[in-house]
Order: sequence, then C-alpha cells, then structure tokens
Amino acid sequence: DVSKRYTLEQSLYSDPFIKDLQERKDFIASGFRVDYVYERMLTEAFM
Amino acid sequence: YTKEKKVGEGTYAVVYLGTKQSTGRKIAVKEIKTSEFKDGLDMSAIREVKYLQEIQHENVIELVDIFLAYDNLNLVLEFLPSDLEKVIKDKSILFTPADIKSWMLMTLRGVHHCHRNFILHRDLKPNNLLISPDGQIKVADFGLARTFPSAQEILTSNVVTRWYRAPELLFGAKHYTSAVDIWSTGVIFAELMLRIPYLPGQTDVDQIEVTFRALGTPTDKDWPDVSFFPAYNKLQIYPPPSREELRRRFIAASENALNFMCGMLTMNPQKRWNAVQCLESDYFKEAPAPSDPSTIQ
Amino acid sequence: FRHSSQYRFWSFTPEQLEQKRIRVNAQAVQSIEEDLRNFVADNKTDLNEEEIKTIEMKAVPVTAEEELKLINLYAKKVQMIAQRLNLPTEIVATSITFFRRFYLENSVHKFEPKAIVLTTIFLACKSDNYFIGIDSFCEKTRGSKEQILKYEFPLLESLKFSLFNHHPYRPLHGFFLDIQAVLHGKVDLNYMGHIYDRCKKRITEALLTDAVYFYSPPQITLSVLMIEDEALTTRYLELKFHGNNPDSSADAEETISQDNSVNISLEKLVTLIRDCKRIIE
Repeated sequence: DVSKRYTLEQSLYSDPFIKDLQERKDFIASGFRVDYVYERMLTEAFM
Repeated sequence: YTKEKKVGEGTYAVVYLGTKQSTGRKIAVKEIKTSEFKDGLDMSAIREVKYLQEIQHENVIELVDIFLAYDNLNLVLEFLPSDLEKVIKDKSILFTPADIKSWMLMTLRGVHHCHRNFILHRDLKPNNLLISPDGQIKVADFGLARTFPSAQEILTSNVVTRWYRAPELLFGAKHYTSAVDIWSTGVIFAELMLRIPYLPGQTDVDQIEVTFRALGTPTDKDWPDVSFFPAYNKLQIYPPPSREELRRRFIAASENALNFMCGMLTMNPQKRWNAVQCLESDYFKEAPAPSDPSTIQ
Repeated sequence: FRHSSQYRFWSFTPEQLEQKRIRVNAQAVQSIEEDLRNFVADNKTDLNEEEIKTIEMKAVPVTAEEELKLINLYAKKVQMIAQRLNLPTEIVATSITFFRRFYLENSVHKFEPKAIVLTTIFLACKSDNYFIGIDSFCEKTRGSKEQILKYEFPLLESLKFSLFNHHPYRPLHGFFLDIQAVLHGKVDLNYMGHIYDRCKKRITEALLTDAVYFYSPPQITLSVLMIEDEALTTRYLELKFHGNNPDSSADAEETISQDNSVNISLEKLVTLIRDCKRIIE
C-alpha cells in the first residue's frame, strides 16, 4: 500500500516531549530527527 | 529437513547446508547453541527470530521455518552460496560498474524495506550481503537488529563492525537513527569501487583517525553539536578531501556516483541521505543501467 | 500490519477464538482422563473403594470457562509484577501479550499459570531490548532461575516464534498528532495531554481482553479514545474520514481534500470501533 494515509504536518503538532528532545545537544549530535519519530507514530496509527 | 554439511560456526550458532525433504529445496540450517548463554536463549537468536519473522522481501534473507530439536533452536534459512566479501576479495572475479550499481540497488532495497518497517540492521558489511544462486543480494544476519528506539530510549553505540561504523557511533552516540545503516552502505559502495576496504581502522580509536583522515574532521558548522561528544576534543583535525582528490581516489566513479557516495558518507547524520534519497538518486538513473542480477558472474 | 506475524498468527474471529480454547481444554481433559484411567487400572490392587471414589470426585479437570478465568486472573498478575518491576509500558504490554497467547496453545492443566508468569516477563524484556540478566531478574522477582529458563523454549514455541508486537500506544501518539492537525486550533492541548495519559492506562487494560485478537492496534486505540472522549473522537473521525459534517468550514474542506487518498468508510469504521469499545468496557 503505497499511499501513506496521512500527511505529516510537523508545524501543526505541539508535542512538548519530542520538541524538548530536539533541543538537546546529545540528541542533535546523534542524528535524532523529529520527523522520523512522527513518521513512525503516524504509520503505526494508520497501518 | 536434513543437515548435510557443516559450513560455518559462529559464537552462538552452527550453520549447516541441507535440503527440505518435501520439495528438494536447498536450505541452510542455523542451529542456535543454547548451552553457551547462561541467561537462556541468546539475544542474537532472539533478534534474528523476531525480525526475520516480520520481513518478507526479495532482498532480505528468507526465514523458511523455525523448529526446536533436541533442545536446540533451528532457523531454516534460504540457501545463499556466496556473499559480497567473497566477490570483492576474489581478484579472479571481474565485475563492472553496472554490476556494482545492481548490487547497490538491491542492497538499498533491502535496507529500505527494513527502515520502512522501522527496523535498524546495525551490522551491514559485505559478508552480511549474501548472494542467491540467481544473483540476488540478500541482507542477512539480524543478530544486532532492533526496532527504531522510542524517543527516550538509550541505545548502545557498540554496534556495527568497526570498518563500517558511522561517525556518530564512533563518538558514542546514544540516540542514533537508521542513518547508521546508510553510512555502512556508503562504505560498502566505496569498497566495491576500490576492491579493498575503504576505512580499515585497526582499533576503535584508530577507526576515528582513519575515518576523519579520509573524509575530513567534522566541525560544529557542518555537524551541529558534534563537539558535544566527549571524544571530540582529542581529535586530530583533517580537512575534508577536495572533489578533485575524491575523483582521483575513485577513478571509475562518475560525478553522480561520487554524489551518491558522499550522500551516504555525509558526516552529520541528520543530513545524511536516507534510503529513499539513495534509491531515487541520479546515480541509478544514468548509464550504465544496473546489470541484470542473473547475468552477473 | 497484514504482513506482521501479529496479524498472520494471532488474529481470530470470536468463533475461532472460542473453538481454539475449547479444543485446547478438551485435549488436556482427554489426556488427563486417560492418565487417570491408567493410574486407577495400574494401581487397582492398592487402591481401596474409598480412594477410587475420591479420585473420581476430586480429580475433575477444569472446564474451558474456568481455564479462562484462571488465565485472566494470572494475566493481571503478570501486569502487576511487570509494573512493580518498573518496566516500560511497552514491555508490560508484551509480557501480557506473551502470557495470554501462550494459553491459546496450552492448557492450564499442562502448564500451571504461576510457573509461566515470570518466564513471559523475562522473555518480553529480552525481546524488547530491555535485557535483564537471569540472576538479577531472579533477585528482583524471587523467582527460580531453573524454572524461568526451563519454560523459555516452550513459551517461544507456543508463540510460534512471533516476538514482534504492535501495541496500541504508538498509534495513540500518532492520533494525538493527527487530531491536532485535523482539528487544528479546536483542541485544548492540556486537555489532550490529560486524555493521552488516561488512554495509555486504558490501553494496557484493553490488552487483557480479547479485543487484541479481533481488532488491529489502531482500532483499539480509537476505541479507547472513544471511551475517553466520544465527542472529540467522533468529530475527528468525521472530519478525517469524509464525515457529512454540517458545519464543515473551509479548512475542514481543505483537510478532507488532502486526505482524499484515505479510502476508509466512516460508517464501517465507527461501527467497528463501537463494537471494539463494548468488548474493552
């Protein structure tokens, strides 16, 4: 099923927990990406 | 199933060649040693079982069956007689840029399928890229695999065989992503073009040295907060190679091939290409077209 | 999800599930009665009339319903012990899942639930990257190392070697995000955070019911959301899945057009969610 059944609207999400991680140096330096987290959660929701 | 010939022995398993009696299909039986691990079933075996059960893809090794016999866990896997490490090392085998492109395409399809199922492989290297009788590349050995971590989870950085280990892992990162698999794929691509290991560090510390001498030492400018890593301060600073130097190093590589490699070997993991960007890169759109796997010798 | 082992091996209709439980119980009862007959036959001489009568009175196997009650009781214990060990929510969920699946393949007559409880938690920790060595695990749980390890293979085999679980928690996070997009500006974020925590707890409770065999994780999540806030969930579903919402404003129209690719019928989805909700409640 190629269509993702959701659209990633990062700017519309208020997710304080994830947003906080995005500011942390150890997360930034490790390559942490908020969009990867959102992709995963939305994929699991619409699978 | 029969076990006809022992073909390998690892820390936690013995591998036999065999046959599936009902169909005559050649198979490999990975017999997991259970006595060696004082905490019950070995973690690598648990991971192989867990992830191979979920993945069905032409470019990932197929788990045909699993059974317990005489208190041993047996994984029945598809029979894959060769691997990329053998091909690279055997100088009697000549292969072309089109062959390399085909191998990279199949490898990235397998890696992409893992990533879109939110599974990290964490041990990509030439001898884990097996080759089927009809020339298909199959990603194998999920003994270090895991699902993408939950945001607050801490991951061990002691993964991926040293020469293929991404810089964030060399720095001891705990929140890394699927980018570590893409780095390994980039190093494999370089090795296919050079036919010798590209970043052969002798020790973990030497690996940092070898990596940055070849590709330049990252700075906060191109990799924000890289200086945060404790190991960063003791680093020798090397300039990144010029495009000209890269051309000389990879004589046979086209401009797009170099872009493709640099995309996978981008220091900053946040900026490193992901599997989709690799698959959609111009490298796969320009001549020569990837060889038909079944014609590759 | 349809490629997952969770769907391929562990999804059933209510009828199939009931048949499975009846069959597992019947097989156990049959072998017990056979053993009893053999036992009485082999010991005819030294058993007096009274003893034989007592055996026939007392050694009565439990029925499938009684089995289920016992299994559900111990599934709660698995949850309690795992939570007392401060294991992450996902691992508590995996422990419960492993335990309940084990008893879809085995009867309590053959494997006493108390003996399996710790092995399911131990294997769940290993399987979900939360490895605890057997020695420290036994220390924390006062379990017996031999017994825990002894049941690891039978558990793994009964699970059909399917260790990968999709639990409804990530879908909850996903819908938490998507509700913000679809109902943008119309939901209070503090309230959403409050709902989120309550839904997480209710999801763990839902894993103790048969809903996990009849519905996919996101469907369970939507049912739990429906329980916690029917109005919000209904509004979200209507906007998201082409509801005939009378006051659909411009941006709602825009949202709908964006998701044109979503070919889920609202009618069917809401009916399914309400059925699932009933089971969970």
